[in-house]
Amino acid sequence: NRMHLVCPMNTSAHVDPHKSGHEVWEEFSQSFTPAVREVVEFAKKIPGFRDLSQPDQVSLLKAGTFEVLVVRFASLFDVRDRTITFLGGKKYSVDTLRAMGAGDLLNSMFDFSEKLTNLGLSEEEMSLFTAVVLVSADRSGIENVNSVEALQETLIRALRSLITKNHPNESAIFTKLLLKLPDLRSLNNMHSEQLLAFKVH
Amino acid sequence: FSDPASNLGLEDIIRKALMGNLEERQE
Repeated sequence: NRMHLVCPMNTSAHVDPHKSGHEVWEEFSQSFTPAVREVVEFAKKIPGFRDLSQPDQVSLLKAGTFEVLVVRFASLFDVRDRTITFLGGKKYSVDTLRAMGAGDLLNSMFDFSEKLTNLGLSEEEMSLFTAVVLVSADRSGIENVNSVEALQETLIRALRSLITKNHPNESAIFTKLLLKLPDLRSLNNMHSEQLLAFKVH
Repeated sequence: FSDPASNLGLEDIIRKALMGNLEERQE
């Protein structure tokens, strides 16, 4: 009945069997909290984000933090070696994680990371794309949809302009990036289902 | 389970970070 945590936001996939469920959860929480704070600090630097109402800032971050982390930590997924490096630095093969109970989400995240990495985006392009991921007017609980929509459109225009300037002969890159948004939604939904299973367990 | 962020304690972390309060999350 050994329990494993297959999320790379943990320091390790192995759980000390002597720890209580509460202790395991607290340890996990301490592991991902710094990353979440970094997402918030990133959001605060998006021009216009702080002008949104505070409830809408919270709603966007609540809904989008997982997707931002998927983009930011795509490099943890080594597609060539089929391994994942956890935040604590430990590396696991896909087969090992599968044996520990990882399901379809793992494969889907590998696919996503591979496609995103293959686009070869610069740090600036990746940052702007991440801002577009976060500022989505169709997240649940948004009060002032028009304001979020206006900021979203500004960010998308800036992303298109940057991609067009940097990749004049690769016009499909911008379209491919926008198509990553529904992929991220799908991963987010799968992740929420896994969290439910974890909490129930 | 319509609000996984709240279940994870994310909302608490997000609110504190947004308000510039980077103290450790209190139980």
